[in-house]
Parts: sequence; C-alpha cells; structure tokens
Amino acid sequence: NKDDDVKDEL
Amino acid sequence: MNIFRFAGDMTHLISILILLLKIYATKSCAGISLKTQELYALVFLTRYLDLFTDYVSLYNTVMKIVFIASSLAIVWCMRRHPLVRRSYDKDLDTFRHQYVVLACFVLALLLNEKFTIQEVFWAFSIYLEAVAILPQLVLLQRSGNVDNLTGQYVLFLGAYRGLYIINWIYRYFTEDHFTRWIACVSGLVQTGLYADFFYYYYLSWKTNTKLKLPA
Repeated sequence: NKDDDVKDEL
Repeated sequence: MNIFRFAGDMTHLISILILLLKIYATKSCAGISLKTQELYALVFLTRYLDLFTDYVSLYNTVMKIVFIASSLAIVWCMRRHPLVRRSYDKDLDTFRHQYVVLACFVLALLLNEKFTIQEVFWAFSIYLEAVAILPQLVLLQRSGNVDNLTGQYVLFLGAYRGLYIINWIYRYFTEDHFTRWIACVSGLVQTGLYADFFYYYYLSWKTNTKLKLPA
C-alpha cells in the first residue's frame, strides 16, 4: 500500500 | 519509527556535528578529506529532493534540513574559511571521486525502485553514501593524521551504521512487507567500508600514540 512506498528513512 | 532508527539518526547527526565543531574550534581540517565531505553533501542533496514535495513528518523534514545544512557547513568551512582552508591536505586528497559519482549514477539508472527522477536520484544517493568514505580512507592511509578525526567521531559513525542495520533487522521481522533491498545491500557494503576505515583509523591512532610517548 502507498504509505510503505514513501521513503521514511533518512 | 523505531528506537534503533531514531538512535541511528541521532548518532549520525552527532558524528557530523562533532566533525564540524572540531574543524571550527581548531580552525584546522588537516587529515580530513574534502572530497568525502563533498560526497556526503551530495548524498543529502540528492536524497532529499522530496523535501518540499513529500511531507512524512516534522521530524523527517527537520532532520533533512539539518543534515543538508551541517554537511554543507563542513564543505563551506573547508573551502572558504580563510584559516581552515590553509590546513587542507590538497595534494594528498587526490582520490578521483568524480569516477565514483559517475559509477553510482550509472548504477542508479540501472538499479532503482522506479525509473523516475526522484527514485533514480534516491538510489544514486544510497550508492554514493556507501562509497563516500573512500577518499577519506585513502587520505588516512596516506597521511595517518587523525588529529581532527577524533575517536568520538569514529565511534558515532560506527554507532550510526550498527544501529541502522539493527533497525533493518527489526523492521524485517515486525513489518509484513518491509523490502528495502537497495538500502540494505548498499548499507551493508557501506558498513564494510566503514569497518575498513575504522581499522586504518586504529592503526594510525596506535602509531601516533606510540610516537607521542616520551622517547
């Protein structure tokens, strides 16, 4: 799902 | 967000701030590779292209700005500060980092999660971060000068890598579909190169300590 694609790691 | 990743981000930031403060306090950058610092700044600039488009969280946005600002501050100090720039080992810091930049960019064109500008530059920044330490490693082998590469700097850099690997293991087991193969594989290569850097750092530190002992 979409929110996993967002790169949340720096 | 898990504690390992938060701690990893904090130790990464602290390592950068330690280096910046050391350079600013001693007004010297002897033994520090400007090329590695420029590669780090390029890593953050190309990785955070989504700074103004994707909003993940306040923490994420603030940290991106801080990483970009602190890495550029080190490059500015080493290039422009009248006192600091005099101590730069220009003739020793000769690693041809442009080839590394090119190789990472070609690899990013071939290996990425999606063939879009943002994803290609993200993959580029991941590959580049893995090899960015090379000029510093070569300079350290040549100069053996660890005056400005304090033990704390190396300690926090190692902690950053170790905590990020634990973070990936943790996410792998707790999230149903955590797949960050590009970041994980590249991160492992990076940690291997950091281990090599730490080895040469230890050798230089040991040699210098022996030299300093009263004859």
